[in-house]
Amino acid sequence: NGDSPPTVSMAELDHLVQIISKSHLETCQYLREELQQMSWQNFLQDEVERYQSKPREVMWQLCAVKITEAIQYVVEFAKRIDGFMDLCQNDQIVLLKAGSLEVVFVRMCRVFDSQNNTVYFDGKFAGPDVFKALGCDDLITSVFDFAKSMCSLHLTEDELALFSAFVLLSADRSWLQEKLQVEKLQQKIQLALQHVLQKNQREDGVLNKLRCKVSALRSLCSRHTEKLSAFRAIYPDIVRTHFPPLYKELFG
Amino acid sequence: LKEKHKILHQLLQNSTS
Repeated sequence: NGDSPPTVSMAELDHLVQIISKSHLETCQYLREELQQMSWQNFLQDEVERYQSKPREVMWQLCAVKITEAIQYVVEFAKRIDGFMDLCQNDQIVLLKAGSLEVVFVRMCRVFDSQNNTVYFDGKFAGPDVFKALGCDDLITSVFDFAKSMCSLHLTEDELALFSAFVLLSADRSWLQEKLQVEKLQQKIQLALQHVLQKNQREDGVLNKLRCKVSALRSLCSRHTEKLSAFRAIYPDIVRTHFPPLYKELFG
Repeated sequence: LKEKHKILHQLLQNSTS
């Protein structure tokens, strides 16, 4: 009935960890070494002001493009997760439509500098003030706070990979046709995540902290949708003609 | 759903590189 966790051998869990970690590293957009080479360069004040003085719609379009690029990597990640492509096409679409932006937010902690409260964006590290022209200060603050709290967990790449897969394979999304199959896959991923956390000798509370992040992610994504609706109400033509088609498909 | 998400569907169909 889907309530009892599936029986999985240690070897199977190790294999799942290996596959998902590999998928994550192959599709994570930026390798840690590449980020280190960027030497955590921050935008200068005049560059910040240039972003701030962009028209609202231009900044929205720029962010939509960056989000869409990141989402394309998440789609590739999903495709390489064991069992994802075995789900029916409807459910693959449902899971990505609901979860791809959530995974982008999870992945953000890899490109986030907690000490300076900056994130890698458009070639350098940007603080929340860079995004002022969007007119969504509250959402931006929440996104930065989320990245900071994810960073404070100091997840390894393996742990981050499995948590991303866990988020993506959420069995409680609306409109799933084969909910039970998604549920089984998510339970296996959760067991693999627990397995890795134990192996890495993480304290017991980490899994609970990660579970709390799931609801924070949902809140961030629904607020993004609200902000987009408000923006679209004022600039319908900009969204229609200038926003990336994939972004419109996912959030329209 | 597939009809409304043609690009996503296409990305899913493309073989992984």
